[in-house]
Amino acid sequence: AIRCENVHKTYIMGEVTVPVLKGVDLTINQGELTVILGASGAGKSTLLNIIGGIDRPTEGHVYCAGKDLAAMNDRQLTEHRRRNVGFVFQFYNLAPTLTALENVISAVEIADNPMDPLKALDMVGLADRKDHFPSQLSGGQQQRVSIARALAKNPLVMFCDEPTGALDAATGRMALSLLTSLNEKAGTTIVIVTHAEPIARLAHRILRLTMEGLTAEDNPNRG
Amino acid sequence: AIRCENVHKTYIMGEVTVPVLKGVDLTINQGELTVILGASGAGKSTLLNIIGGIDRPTEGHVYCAGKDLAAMNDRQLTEHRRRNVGFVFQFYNLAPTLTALENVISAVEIADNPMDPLKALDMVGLADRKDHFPSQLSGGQQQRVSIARALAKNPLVMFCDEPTGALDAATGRMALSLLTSLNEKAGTTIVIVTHAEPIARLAHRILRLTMEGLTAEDNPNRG
Ligand SMILES: Nc1ncnc2c1ncn2[C@@H]1O[C@H](COP(=O)(O)OP(=O)(O)OP(=O)(O)O)[C@@H](O)[C@H]1O
Ligand SMILES: Nc1ncnc2c1ncn2[C@@H]1O[C@H](COP(=O)(O)OP(=O)(O)OP(=O)(O)O)[C@@H](O)[C@H]1O
Ligand SMILES: [Mg+2]
Ligand SMILES: [Mg+2]
Repeated sequence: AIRCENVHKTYIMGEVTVPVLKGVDLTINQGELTVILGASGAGKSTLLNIIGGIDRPTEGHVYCAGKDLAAMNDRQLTEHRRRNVGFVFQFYNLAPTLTALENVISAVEIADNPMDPLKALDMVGLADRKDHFPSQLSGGQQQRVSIARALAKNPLVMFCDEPTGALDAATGRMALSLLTSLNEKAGTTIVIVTHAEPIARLAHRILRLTMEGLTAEDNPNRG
Repeated sequence: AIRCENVHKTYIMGEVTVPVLKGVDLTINQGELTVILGASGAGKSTLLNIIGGIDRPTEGHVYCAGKDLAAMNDRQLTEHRRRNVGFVFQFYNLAPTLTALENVISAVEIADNPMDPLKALDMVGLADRKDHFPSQLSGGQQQRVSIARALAKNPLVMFCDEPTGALDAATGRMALSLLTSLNEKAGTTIVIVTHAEPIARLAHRILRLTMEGLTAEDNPNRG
């Protein structure tokens, strides 16, 4: 479904160059749950933003359902994302001037087949927080609202950057089971970036990112 | 060193009241490492902000070295915090218009006995990122810079809200060992809020916060 060919990303800060991705090749298979593992600073968010169409590589190509994302202009990329992609960012996910429920509603406005926004909030255990603004929510509650926002879109592909970082063990398990059941029941393609090894057990395929590069392995414990 | 007596915190949103802390009594002992554990939404950040002097209780008292924080006006509270307290917030820790190094330098300007800012950055493994702005740092790197900022102040008391949430296992262990060694060598009083049980093993004392209230236990594995 998604393919990277020789993807490079180098940041340039004045005279300093910061090479982050150095020729990444990868495949995300349609309908699978893929986990990208790696240490802090390895380049996981950078890679996710590129395959999610939020950022562009310095070199190389990203193909989504056969289409080269580099060939799209910004307006087409934005349209592609709003229709087909659910994104849970590592930080700053929510519009600060909208309540929890309004944040979810705004995400489904353009979706083809959305879930009821209040139901999505209920699935993450926050129906009773629907009228709170982000500043009136705990860290883990904000993270859960951003998960609900992505789930409610019923997207073809979900990209999640550290979706359980702010959650305790029980709440984190609940969030992950929402994702795995979406993958199993709706066939949604899901990519989870995390530094937490236990989450990798849920994956069909595990991609490990280090300063040296990316290696892929199938998870023997999953079909 | 820090004592809470019958601390209540209730948020009021129009006609809705949200009681969060309902009569909390606790003691933070000078020179100890105390961990506050609890699920997402339990009230940990709320409690930490109150004992850290960043927020005021709706009812009850907070005594810091015998002084009632409620008796201080905002200017005195701010002065008390800038001099004596290091704070690692759950989010939004860094000034976005200052580089990593400038962020640490700005924190030590009023400190009595600060560490060299570059040394503090080096201790969290980010000397080579000193000229990056927060938006040019990964999630875990931003979290480590905010830890360096608090460490560099050499404060009497450190308050840390989920200091390892964005860090991989190895980097998280490094951050925690910086905190435990500060506690052991400098005698700094440290309060760590977390939802992660393994961190509690480092504590002299563990305070568990739930919707019902707070319970305290000494850690039998520590002196
Ligand atoms: N805009 C930028 N300019 C310069 N360097 C950057 C920029 N954004 C990120 N970096 C650097 O790129 C590297 C990878 O960043 P990235 O955010 O992808 O890491 P990550 O694997 O997501 O880490 P974490 O687990 O801490 O979130 C980091 O070393 C970071 O300092
Ligand atoms: N300004 C506010 N107005 C109304 N309710 C609030 C406000 N701030 C926090 N709350 C509510 O208070 C409760 C406790 O929030 P707090 O941030 O202290 O939780 P927490 O234990 O730190 O959670 P987490 O582990 O998710 O960070 C939450 O249910 C939250 O919705
Ligand atoms: Mg990241
Ligand atoms: Mg919190």
